[in-house]
Amino acid sequence: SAAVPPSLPPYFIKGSIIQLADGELKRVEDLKTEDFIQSAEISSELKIDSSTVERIEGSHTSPNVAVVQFSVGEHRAQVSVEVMVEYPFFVFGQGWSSCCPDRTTQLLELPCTKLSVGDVCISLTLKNLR
Amino acid sequence: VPVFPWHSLVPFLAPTQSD
Repeated sequence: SAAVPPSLPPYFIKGSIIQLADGELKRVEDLKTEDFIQSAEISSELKIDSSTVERIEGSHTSPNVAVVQFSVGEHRAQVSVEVMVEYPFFVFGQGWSSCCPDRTTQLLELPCTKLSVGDVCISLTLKNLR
Repeated sequence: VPVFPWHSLVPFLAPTQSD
């Protein structure tokens, strides 16, 4: 199989074993929106935020890098992240999506759809600790 | 076989809170 670039974390490779907050083990390609939501509900520190894709641009530094701008949470804070084009995000109700799904499937064998403006991704923030 | 925690798969996007 193809070598995974060092910049891509190993847990996105198809077949990787993921432990949910309740201890259940699932393969990365089998994860559902509910798995993330329920895990965050159990977590004492993390909460799920909705992050809407507002813009996707190429990077000046590398053709394999994209800059994705999100609008995060109810305050619609603007956050930009620079990622490899094959880096997968989890879209609510849809599953893994990336800027270049063909590359994601090729490199990670992870089934993936095209990340588009307007998609709502799962992201994490800290719960308010009192 | 390595086991990864669920939260490592999710980007941590922390907006600056003004309140």
